[in-house]
Amino acid sequence: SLSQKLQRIFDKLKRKAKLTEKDIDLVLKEIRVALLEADVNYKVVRVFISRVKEKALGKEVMESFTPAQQIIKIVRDELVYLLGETSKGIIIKEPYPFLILMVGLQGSGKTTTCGKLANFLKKEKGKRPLLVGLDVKRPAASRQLAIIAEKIGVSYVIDESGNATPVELLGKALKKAEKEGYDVVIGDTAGRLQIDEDMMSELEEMERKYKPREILLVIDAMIGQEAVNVAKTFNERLGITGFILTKMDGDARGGAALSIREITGKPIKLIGTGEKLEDLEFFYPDRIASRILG
Amino acid sequence: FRGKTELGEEEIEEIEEILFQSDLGTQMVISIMDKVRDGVKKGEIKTYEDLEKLVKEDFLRILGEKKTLELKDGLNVILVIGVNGTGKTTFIAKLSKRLKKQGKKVLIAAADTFRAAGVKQMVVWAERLNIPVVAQQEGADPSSVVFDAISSAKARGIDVLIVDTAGRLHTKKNLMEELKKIKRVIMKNAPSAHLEVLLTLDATTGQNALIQAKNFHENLGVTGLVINKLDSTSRGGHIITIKNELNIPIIFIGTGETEDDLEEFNPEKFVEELFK
Ligand SMILES: Nc1nc2c(ncn2[C@@H]2O[C@H](COP(=O)(O)OP(=O)(O)OP(=O)(O)O)[C@@H](O)[C@H]2O)c(=O)[nH]1
Ligand SMILES: Nc1nc2c(ncn2[C@@H]2O[C@H](COP(=O)(O)OP(=O)(O)OP(=O)(O)O)[C@@H](O)[C@H]2O)c(=O)[nH]1
Ligand SMILES: [Mg+2]
Ligand SMILES: [Mg+2]
Repeated sequence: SLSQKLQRIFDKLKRKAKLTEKDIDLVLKEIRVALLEADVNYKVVRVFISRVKEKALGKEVMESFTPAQQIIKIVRDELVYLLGETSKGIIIKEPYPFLILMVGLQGSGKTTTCGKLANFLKKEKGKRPLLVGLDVKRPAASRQLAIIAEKIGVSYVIDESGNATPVELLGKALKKAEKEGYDVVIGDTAGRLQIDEDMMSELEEMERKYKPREILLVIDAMIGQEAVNVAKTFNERLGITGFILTKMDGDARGGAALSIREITGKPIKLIGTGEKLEDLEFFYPDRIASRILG
Repeated sequence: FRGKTELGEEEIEEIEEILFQSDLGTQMVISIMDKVRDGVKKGEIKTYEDLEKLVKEDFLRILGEKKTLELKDGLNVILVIGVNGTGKTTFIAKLSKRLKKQGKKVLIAAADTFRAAGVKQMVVWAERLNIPVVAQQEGADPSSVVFDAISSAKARGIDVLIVDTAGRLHTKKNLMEELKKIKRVIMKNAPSAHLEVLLTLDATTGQNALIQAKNFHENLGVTGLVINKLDSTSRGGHIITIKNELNIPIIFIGTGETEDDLEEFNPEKFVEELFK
């Protein structure tokens, strides 16, 4: 583990009378590798390490009897601080209907997460959600959402005609929600690349016309270095309100969590921890910090 | 400043940044950069061009020759496996269209009986491409779907049976056991068939891709890799590390969401793209 590696370095340095900046650089190198191995973005690691170095050259480390522990504490605290607050999930407020759009790359877990969120809001918060299948491209996408909705006993709107555009469908669903008293509308959108001009414009049009109160970027926890560009572009073009990290039940270290926070400042609101509709958890920064550090 | 430039620390860090950001993986980048710094110190690497050439040659050596999908006479069975959402079902649509165009008799087994509309998604694709598909109701035992598909394949003189499976994390032991059972069913009921086990990887995945490949390979014996979503901004550098450690050939790459977005893996082209 990282703390064992750092302890070994400091044990070798114990015979020295005083720690030098060079000694600290050796330790920082080890921390840098740990973060890169966790898939934290290269440039984000550089910024993070320089911040940690500033603190590590202070009295608490240089004059400590347990410098390894002190540095680990600085790294952990900095990581937890950057990862943001413990989330309270999605808070649904008036005016109703409260529109939530789920967006992200292909296969990141949006449709499943829409089901999980609707299930959570219904069972834990007593809300009346309406699911909307805005993915009219992917084969059987509507069917996938319909099956999920029926499983959790939530109403849904999907494209029956085969020729509605996602924007029109969202408009229809919002009218239905107002008329029939649904308090929250959750729009499941098609997966898309952040560089796909037409697909990003489609989302911008939805955002312009219907002013969603939450635009959640769904990100696969195993994503690599491009997490930064994906998060940055979705945020710049749409103004996302938060992230959902999925597939955290795997063994990916999830360093993307730090990268997306550093680049956008937007909060991580929820965590997907499995394929079942109950597998949705709040975000706890200290748990994610431990996982990233390995 | 590309070209015949003197190699300072700035240029060396630039190459390190490119390598890291292509998802090559920490250990591989560290070992390459050690070689680079050594070569610069010895004066063997003088310019940025020398550097790029050295790294590209190393990658091409690791990736080896282009390898096409091996098909034999008689029944061929292609078992498609991989983590959730990595593009298995879409890849099968693309591959079956390609094989059908090459004159092969193709049959698809819609054996993702677990995920909502897992069967339906594969069936819709098969109908779109006018390719026969064997399916049962959702929730059926995937091994039983595979068993049916093999019987059907033998009866109809099928050349290639492609099996779609549910996505799964390699960390879930019971799901890996389910895959092993599917493989056993294939080997028991089509003992003379040529079996390929293709693992799909998402190009946007980071270093977990190596762990995925190791685990699936340990459990199933992977014969080829498919890297999907290379049309994204991710470079998919992890496949170089995977080839280096496991020596599994990369057969196909996925470059989009339509049935035509499939290419045979070309090592030279891939390495060129890595440095753009
Ligand atoms: N293990 C695990 N699997 C998940 C999780 N969330 C989603 N999945 C699985 O990931 C795969 C993709 O999920 P989808 O909900 O279809 O993803 P999507 O983003 O809607 O995909 P597109 O609409 O094609 O872009 C499915 O197999 C899901 O069951 C999670 O938290 N853990
Ligand atoms: N951009 C892009 N998208 C792709 C590619 N291959 C698949 N996709 C998309 O990725 C998403 C997931 O693809 P699927 O074929 O459903 O993936 P899967 O592995 O079968 O998913 P599960 O069965 O849920 O595990 C879909 O939206 C596909 O259209 C590709 O090469 N490029
Ligand atoms: Mg979806
Ligand atoms: Mg599938």
